[in-house]
Amino acid sequence: LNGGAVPSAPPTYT
Amino acid sequence: MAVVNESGLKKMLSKQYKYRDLTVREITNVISQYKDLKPLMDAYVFNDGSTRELMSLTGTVPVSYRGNVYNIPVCLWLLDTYPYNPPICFVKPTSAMMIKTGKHIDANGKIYLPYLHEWKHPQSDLYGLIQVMIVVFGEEPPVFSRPTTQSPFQA
Repeated sequence: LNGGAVPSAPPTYT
Repeated sequence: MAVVNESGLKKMLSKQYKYRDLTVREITNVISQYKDLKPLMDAYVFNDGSTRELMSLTGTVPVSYRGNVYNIPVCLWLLDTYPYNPPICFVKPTSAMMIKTGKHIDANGKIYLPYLHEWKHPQSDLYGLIQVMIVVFGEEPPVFSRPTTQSPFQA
């Protein structure tokens, strides 16, 4: 079973 | 979760896809390289409100930004005329993310790229598209994390 990578994003854009 | 192989994909695409074998070959190639993308059949809603069951590649692509790698969530919809029309591509922010609109991303998360605009089979394909996305998103990420200071857990 492969659920795939956990989505992630860069720290808050300012 | 079922193992997705070529014959399984062919069944999923049934007769609806006009160039099914080309499409299956591309999907098989891409998911062997980008293992966090999965082929899914789901209802796509067109601008006029009509819906159609279409194949998508849904999951994440690894994007390197300022020295860190992020798994950017995307969904690439394949029309039944694929590969003679480009995929319809979106970023799919989680609840912890927000879309950063810009030249390549609108407020709905739809992705605009010259590669899609100038799409021409067989020069253009899913593998090339994803490579372009990774480069473009590495310069200008389409999503950022939401600030956590207003978390309801702190209320």
